[in-house]
Amino acid sequence: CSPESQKRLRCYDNLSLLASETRFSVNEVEALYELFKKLSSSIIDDGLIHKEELQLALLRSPYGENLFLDRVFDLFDEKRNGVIEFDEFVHALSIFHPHAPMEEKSDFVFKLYDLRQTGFIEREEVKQMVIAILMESDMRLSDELLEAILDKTFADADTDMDGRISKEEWKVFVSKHPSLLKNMTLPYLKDITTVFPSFIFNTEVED
Amino acid sequence: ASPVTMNAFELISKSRGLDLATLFEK
Repeated sequence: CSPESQKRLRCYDNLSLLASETRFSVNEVEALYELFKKLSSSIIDDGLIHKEELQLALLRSPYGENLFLDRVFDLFDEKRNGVIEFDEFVHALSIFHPHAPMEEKSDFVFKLYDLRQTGFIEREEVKQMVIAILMESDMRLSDELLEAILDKTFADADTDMDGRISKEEWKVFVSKHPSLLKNMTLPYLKDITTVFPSFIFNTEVED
Repeated sequence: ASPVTMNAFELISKSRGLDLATLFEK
């Protein structure tokens, strides 16, 4: 571990620790570093992913507000210091791995939708998210239709009818609607060394 | 599917902010 490799998180100890904590091999962690480098240098080249950089990658523009992007960023940012570091990036992407258990994916989405972090997904939160997606996609819905969609959703998901969805109710709901977790699996992650083969020029180890 | 038959989470899951596959596009 030279000071330079420590700085760039490329030292073998760091890489193998990350591999042991996640579903990635050491070479796959190195390949993810290639993606991380690209994202973290797109606006400010400081080895950290800022919200604007994630926004630029996902929405093709660093400007404007997107509720869902904010939530994704906050969940990636484990240390809650306003930036995504490499270890946080690898930890979060591990949940998106095709081999990650559905329960982990379901928990991640639950946290994502639990906007106020109360341990429940409340009707008001769902309404806020539906309004946000309508604005994002330039769709218009009457208030009546919006309430009808919320009624239908809660009739299906909120089995104890207390006006909010608990984690247990959410698990049952996603098991009935597995397509809701579709975004949570990134097939690219199974072949990440093929997607970013340039890791080979910097590798510290042969898996 | 039309919004009437959709549940709210189906709509929400279509946000581009949630589509991390975009990160891997060259």
